[in-house]
Parts: sequence; structure tokens; C-alpha cells
Amino acid sequence: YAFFTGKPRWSRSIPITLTYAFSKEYVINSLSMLEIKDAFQRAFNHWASVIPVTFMESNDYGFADIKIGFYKGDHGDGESFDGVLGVLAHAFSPETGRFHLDAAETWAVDFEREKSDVAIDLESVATHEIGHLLGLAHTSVQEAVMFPSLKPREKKVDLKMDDIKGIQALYGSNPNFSYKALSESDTSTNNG
Amino acid sequence: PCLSTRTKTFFSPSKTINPTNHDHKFQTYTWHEFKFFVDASKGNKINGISELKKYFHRFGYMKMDYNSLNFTDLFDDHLEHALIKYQEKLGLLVTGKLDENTVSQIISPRCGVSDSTPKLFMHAKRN
Repeated sequence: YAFFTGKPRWSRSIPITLTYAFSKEYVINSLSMLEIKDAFQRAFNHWASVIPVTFMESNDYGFADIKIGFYKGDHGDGESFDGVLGVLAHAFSPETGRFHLDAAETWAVDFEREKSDVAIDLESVATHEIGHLLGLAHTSVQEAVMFPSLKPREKKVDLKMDDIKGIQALYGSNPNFSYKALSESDTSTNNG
Repeated sequence: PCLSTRTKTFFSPSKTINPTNHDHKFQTYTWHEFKFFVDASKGNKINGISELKKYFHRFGYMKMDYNSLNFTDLFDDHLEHALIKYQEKLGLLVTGKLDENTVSQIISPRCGVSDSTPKLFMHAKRN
């Protein structure tokens, strides 16, 4: 695992509660808002289960800690999106909270329903980008959520040992978290 | 994307790889045409390989100032160095060459955050 320069993290005292909100302006129509919110809730829960951080959805976009939106092309932060595939999303390090997804992607929450060859799993990308929002940079461990690439129709939502050790180095462990909950393959792969 | 049916044809100068191009004809597989660089070797001038240099610069493998960097189509030491850093960072076999595994990784969709020290904007403080 790796951190951003200076090892930034959300500095408020633990346990931390972070609010998140979706832009009402920068949206996609291919998925319902309910489907999008469900996917993000699952993504936030992956991280919340291992660190003492709680994520709460808010309707107040302006005051939310984490601001989520789907943008096309040049959207004002100097890193334009590039259409289908290529760059899928990006997020800022703590404590900025901006989370941008490329609206041009074929975002999917169910590959049985979305048959496109270029479908991208929303929960997987959300889980990865939340790692950035919390302070993790890209890892070299290919199985880990924080590995930088994700192929179309690939699903990678379960945190691996590398992800967990990295994020717990920043925030400590959730008191309810146990390594026993991880599958044996995760443990053995990463101990190696 | 897979490279099982790779051709030996190098990138045609009549085509344009432009990851920031929003024209629909380029929106099927961004970076996909990098597959034509498989087996390209150092010292050769290869049409379009300057786009690969821009890719490596964008994701933190070429540290030089973008404005002063001359992205030529020569497979030079800078590109080889970036390639080695890329292979090391992503756990690939470090060959310094554009082998199939490396190119396959390069053309995969990915997160826009840099792989090395993320750029300043990604690290902005709340104001």
C-alpha cells in the first residue's frame, strides 16, 4: 500500500463520521439514483467495516464532506475525462472530498442486465476512489482494490490485506473488525 | 482488452491517439491502439509513440516539466526509464520493453490519479 505525499488523512478525532452527497446537476441517466446510491453505500461499507469511520449520506451537497458527481470531458479541475474507457474516475486526497466519475462510461451495477463489453462496475470504482478520499494512493498489489486499473466487466469490491493494512495505518482498526473474517486466500496471498 | 490477435502493424500516422479527444470515433477503446507498439524497441522512431510518453508523464513516470518536455516519436532512454518504473510499480516483469503483458496493462481502463506522488491538485487542501 502507499500514501499520498505527507500522509494526509481526515484529521478529526476518531471515531470519524463523514457525510457524502450526490450532485443533482452532474448525474447519469443509465442507472436509477437508487441503484447508484445502493452501489455507493456498499462501497462505503467496505471501508467502514475495517476502520472507525462512519459514512452518512446527506442531502446537503454544499456542506457534505464528500461530493460525488458524474462529469464529461473538461470539468474544471485540470484533468479532463476522455470518453469511454481510458480514465474511469478520479478523487482527491484528504480533506478535499471531491469524487468525480466519467459520465461517458457504461456504468453497471449488474452485469447480468448490462451486457455491454465496455461495462464498468460502479461499486468497484467507487470502492477504489473512496480509498483515495481516505488517503490511500495506488498499490502494486494487483489483487488489491487500490491497484490502479480495472478491466471492463471486472468486479473488485472486497478489500484485500494490502488495502486493510494501509487504511488501518491511517485510522486504526474498527473495533468490530477481525482478520478472521477475511478469506484464507486473502491472508495467504498478502502474507507472502 | 486482449492482445491475443495482435498484429505487427505499427501505429499509422494517419490515425490519432488522443486520450482527451472527445470525438465519438475515438471513444470505443481509449489507448487501445497502443497495442501496436508491442515489441517496439529502443532506438527506433515509431509513429505515435509520443502519445505513450504523454501517458507515462500523466501517470507519474516521467518527472520532467510537461511544457519543456519534447514528446518525440523516438523510443529513447526517457521512455525506457519510464517503462521500467511502470513495470516495477505495477508488479510486472521488469524488461524495459513493450512486451504484451506491459502493453495490455497500459491499455486497461484505470483511475486518473497518478501512480507516483499524486499531483498537487489531487492533494489540494480545503480552502
